[in-house]
Amino acid sequence: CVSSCPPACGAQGPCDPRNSTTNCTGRCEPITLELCMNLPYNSTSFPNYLGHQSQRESSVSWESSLFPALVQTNCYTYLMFFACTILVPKCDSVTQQRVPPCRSLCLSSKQHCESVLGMVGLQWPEESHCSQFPEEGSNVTCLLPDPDVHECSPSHFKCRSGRCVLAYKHCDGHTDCDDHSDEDNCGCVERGLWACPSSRVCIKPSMICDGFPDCPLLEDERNCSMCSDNELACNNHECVHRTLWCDGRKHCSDSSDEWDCVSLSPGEGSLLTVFRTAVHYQVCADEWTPELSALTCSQLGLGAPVAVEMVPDPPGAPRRRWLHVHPEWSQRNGSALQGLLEKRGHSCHSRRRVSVVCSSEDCGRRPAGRVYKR
Amino acid sequence: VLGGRVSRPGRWPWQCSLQSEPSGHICGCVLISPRWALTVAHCFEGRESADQWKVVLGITNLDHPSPHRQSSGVTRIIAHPRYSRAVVDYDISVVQLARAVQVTSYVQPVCLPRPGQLPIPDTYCYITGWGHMGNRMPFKLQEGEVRIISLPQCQAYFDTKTITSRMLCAGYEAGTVDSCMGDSGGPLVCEEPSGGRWRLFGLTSWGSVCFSKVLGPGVYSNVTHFTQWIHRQIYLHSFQLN
Repeated sequence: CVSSCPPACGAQGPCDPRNSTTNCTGRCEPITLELCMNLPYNSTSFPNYLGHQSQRESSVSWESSLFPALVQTNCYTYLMFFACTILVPKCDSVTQQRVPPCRSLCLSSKQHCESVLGMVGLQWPEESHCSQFPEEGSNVTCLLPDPDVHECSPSHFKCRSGRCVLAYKHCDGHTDCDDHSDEDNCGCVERGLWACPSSRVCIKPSMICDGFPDCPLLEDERNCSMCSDNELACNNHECVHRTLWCDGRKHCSDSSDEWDCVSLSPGEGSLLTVFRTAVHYQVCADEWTPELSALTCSQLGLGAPVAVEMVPDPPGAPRRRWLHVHPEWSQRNGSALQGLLEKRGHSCHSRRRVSVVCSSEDCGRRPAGRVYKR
Repeated sequence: VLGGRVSRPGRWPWQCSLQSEPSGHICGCVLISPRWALTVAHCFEGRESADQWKVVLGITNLDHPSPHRQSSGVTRIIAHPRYSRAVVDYDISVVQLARAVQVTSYVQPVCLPRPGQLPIPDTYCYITGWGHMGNRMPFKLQEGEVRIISLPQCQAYFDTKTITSRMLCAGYEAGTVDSCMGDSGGPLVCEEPSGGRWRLFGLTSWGSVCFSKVLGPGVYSNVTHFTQWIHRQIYLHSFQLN
């Protein structure tokens, strides 16, 4: 029993096979299955004629992949319409009952397309026996295609010849339509897209200056900010005053002013450096504590500290910019390290810099296999 | 996993099961630290609220009690802001666990790739999951060895535009070993040549209809592309920056 009963059956728990699909049909609901959004009707009722209990189940079914692929072979003009009548059956708004396709529509679809499936070793969906559908003209209402029926689903591009090809094959550089119409008028502009200057890549206009580079040379994220001299540009191109950069509080709406504020220099004895107010600072070892070493490693995602050293500045070293531990840092629980440091008027008394070596959190090791004696 | 085999208990200690009532297991996930896991964004379609999910670790058999089992609620689901439901691009989510799991020999995090580190085409890596086996859903965790397929080769299987740089392909032309429905969000891991450390390069995302005879490789979210984004999400949600 793979799913719970439809709500109309009044069941939330495991379903009873006796009432899951036969006596119990759901109420009308709007069609949400993208594949079938351009039908001449817009509400459906479940279970459908393939035994699916919901549109979600339909959307991940084998049939909802099979039919769009099969439509491309042009085996039958109304195949997609038939597919949708069994995937998302029409719901009669008066009776709240599903309306089946007519048997002749089913038979025509099967007659034209079953052999195509056979060529690639696939079978016509077992659940879609045409005998279950009423004859046209009988006293049961059934669906037949009319002039309003779209041959292609919304997931398809319709060639000038009338053939359907999958929408993503439109303008992909390969001819898919028999009349080549899927590759006509395929410039970026013609498709409502923006052309990256250095390449033939087209991107959506909404992707320009959105903080994510999409063009190969990142041109879509250039010249997006108009910041003044005392401001820096956030990743999403907002402007934030330099003095607010890396102060432990978010000022860019994407938080990018608080990214990459703390680092350990790889080639210089793992010295701690903090980028604050758009300038790199050394951290003065005065008042440094083991808790701050642990926070540094944790913030960098590197586990726990294994070695902490207060490195004396060599005589004649260049004048450094120092950050000092804030006197009330311990009351700022949960802050990032850069929020616990401050600039002071005086230099570092000890003239020692903080160096921290972190353990790198252990990961990616499987436990050793046990040895069983034979 | 199609064409795989039952895993030995504890062999993949980072594999987790993302569960929601009443269905139980919905997707796979991967532990990357005691408080954080990764999965794919499409697992949360229609069930976006964190409080209806739990993460289960340390198990092999989905419906058997295990002394190594640990579970946690979910505090936060961070889907990639550019996730596209239509083309399954940027299919990744970071999941914050309600409590830190205890690292044991059955529950351990996996390493993320280094910046720019991609798996080498034609090398062999492993996928794992409780997804469909082609004829039935398994109770025991399955593992399968898959070959990494280069981006151009994969684009030839599917379509140039369908396969983006946010995706990785792995498997076989004949589809003999492949991930399937229910494996989504689970790991594609490769062992480093020097010394037994495993890195997470992919998260099971999509592919052809795996239990038909439509062939081809599986498509995985390319974790390398997202490493910086993952680190930033963890950082931003671990410290009080507001």
